[in-house]
Amino acid sequence: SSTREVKDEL
Amino acid sequence: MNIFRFLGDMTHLISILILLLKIYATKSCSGISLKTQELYALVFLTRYLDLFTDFISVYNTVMKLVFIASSLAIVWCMRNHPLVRRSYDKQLDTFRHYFLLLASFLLALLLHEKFAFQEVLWAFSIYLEAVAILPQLVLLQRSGNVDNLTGQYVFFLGAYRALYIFNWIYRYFIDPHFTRWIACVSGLVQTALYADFFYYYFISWKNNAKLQLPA
Repeated sequence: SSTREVKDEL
Repeated sequence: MNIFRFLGDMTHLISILILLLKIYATKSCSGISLKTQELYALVFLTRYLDLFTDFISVYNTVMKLVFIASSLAIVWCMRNHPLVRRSYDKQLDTFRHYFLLLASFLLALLLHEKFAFQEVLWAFSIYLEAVAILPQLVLLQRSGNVDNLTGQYVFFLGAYRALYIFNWIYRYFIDPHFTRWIACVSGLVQTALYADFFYYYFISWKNNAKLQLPA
């Protein structure tokens, strides 16, 4: 989403 | 996804499978800290709220669901399974884990990427994961003898953390936009907690002897 940075790590 | 990150995820998965195997095959959770397992369940539940808001990949979603389901299953077995719960070393599992919860929550309120519900809980989950192994390490230290599967479980959990550090070093050089200080610093602290355990693990491995921790 544009409002939060996507966290790709688990 | 680089090889260190992938191997890190796999060793994390293997550690959980070893724990499930131990509980299933021996119907015993002796040497396992229920407090650590409950903290991990909370870590996954608070961190993976983004399952509802962001889609990253099928791999990412499946792994998150596996981590949530397996951690809840382990906690359920240790609390409710008639045979497993009897083997729980309750009198040795006395670490004050509420302090870890409180400290992680306060730190998350102070240090986060953004003051928003999901971001604060994400930071909380990172801080809590860093220290969640402490009740487990204290329990092992107190019981002295560590059975084979429990030793492997903690070893693979530590390997997962170490591989994530290599993953961050790799990403730091490859991806100039990668700056995740909260996760990296917490990850360093978390891995450092395993140093003592690793030392005795390698000594026992070198001498081909049973893993024993000094009292």
